[in-house]
Amino acid sequence: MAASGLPPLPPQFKAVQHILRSAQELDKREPVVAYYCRLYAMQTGMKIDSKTPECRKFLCKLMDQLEAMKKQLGDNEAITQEIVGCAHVENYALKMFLYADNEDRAGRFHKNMIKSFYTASLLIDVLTVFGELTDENVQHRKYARWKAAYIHNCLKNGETPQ
Amino acid sequence: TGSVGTSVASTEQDELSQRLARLRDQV
Repeated sequence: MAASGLPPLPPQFKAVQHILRSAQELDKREPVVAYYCRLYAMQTGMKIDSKTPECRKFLCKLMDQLEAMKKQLGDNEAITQEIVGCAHVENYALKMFLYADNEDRAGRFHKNMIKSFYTASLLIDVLTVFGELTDENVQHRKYARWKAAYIHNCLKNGETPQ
Repeated sequence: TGSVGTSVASTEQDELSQRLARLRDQV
């Protein structure tokens, strides 16, 4: 985690480890999505533990990053208006989901499509910063997470996914 | 010292909450 400019991730924040890694990966090509991934990690982290010194230190640094990103992306409507931001993150999550789903239906099973299913499920988690998820989003998240785990296990065991 | 520690933690927690609210234009 040091490469991201953040202190080492406290064990209490293991639940946001993957979303912070996705944020780093998306920084260049999808900075708006990366911003909301960090916002989700921030909110989740604050709910988990904002009292112990190592967690406070981590959250303060994460907040510094968020404030710097907001300043940098300040003229982007997807940052200044959360309703636009919500649509942007939702569209990107759907794009990830559809890519993986198309590969799945075409019988092309590979690491990239597993990652896309998993990232889509993480980005649907991120949508909770804007409010309650729609039933459709809940279903997509469940399906994407299950597919990612199922195909991963099949490939690991040398089996062909059905 | 326990209550002082708790009070400091609570102040810093409030500061984080305030920064988060400002970030999201909720103030």
